[in-house]
Amino acid sequence: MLEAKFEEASLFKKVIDSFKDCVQLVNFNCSEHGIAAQAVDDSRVLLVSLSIGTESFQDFRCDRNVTLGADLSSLSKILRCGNNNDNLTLIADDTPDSLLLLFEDTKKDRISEYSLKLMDIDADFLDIEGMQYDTTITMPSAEFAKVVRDLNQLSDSLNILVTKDTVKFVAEGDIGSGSVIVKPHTDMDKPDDSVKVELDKPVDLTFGSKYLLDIIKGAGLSNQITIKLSSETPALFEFGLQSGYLQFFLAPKFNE
Amino acid sequence: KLKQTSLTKYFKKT
Repeated sequence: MLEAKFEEASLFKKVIDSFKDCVQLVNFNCSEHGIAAQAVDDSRVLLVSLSIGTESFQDFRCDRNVTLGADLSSLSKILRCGNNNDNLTLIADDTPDSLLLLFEDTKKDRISEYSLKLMDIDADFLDIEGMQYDTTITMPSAEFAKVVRDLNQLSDSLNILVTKDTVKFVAEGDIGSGSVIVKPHTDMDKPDDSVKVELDKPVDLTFGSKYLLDIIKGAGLSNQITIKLSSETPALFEFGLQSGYLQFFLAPKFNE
Repeated sequence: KLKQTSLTKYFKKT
């Protein structure tokens, strides 16, 4: 039996909204540790890895591991029926055909109940653990989102160059070129506005802008984004949750 | 010309 109660439905809505446009069918694996999911987009370029720890829930109970195979567009339709401030409880039995979503507005004594049909989803699970990265950048997620949106107008590729003192984003396209340089700094008053760069090796990598546009949809989850880059492995873009994370792994582009 | 790589080049199936 799974019974997972979010104090506010908005958290789960935001999480699902952050990746429903890049993957459609997702297995949610529920265990005593919380709810986790991994899914790869159709082009096999972008991987989403979600972990919602038990601390993110008001109440969490999962007696036995259970997998919930869901179509995110359907789940998202149901999530839109609840208000952001409602309590949201996800309920499923040990071998579920459907997931029950219970929205409760405790002030108005209103309870809405929806049932989502589940599916058997046959998906590969990729081993994403233990990757080594050459650099780790932490910066405001809104600032990263703006850089991606701005430079996307110029090119379908975004080049990221990292040295000890700077992170440089470059786009070169038919209409012209653009670059944004971000330098590490610490903001004592607003720590979330700080930019931090840890560097083992300088990095020069290029990514598809359309995938980055998908990734920045997670910017509403967290004020900061952590970006880990290496020439050997796909980049990791991570938004932290109060307990858990939403990670995107993106395969780079290379010269033929 | 830049070529998009695939995740399966880097990550093994489990």
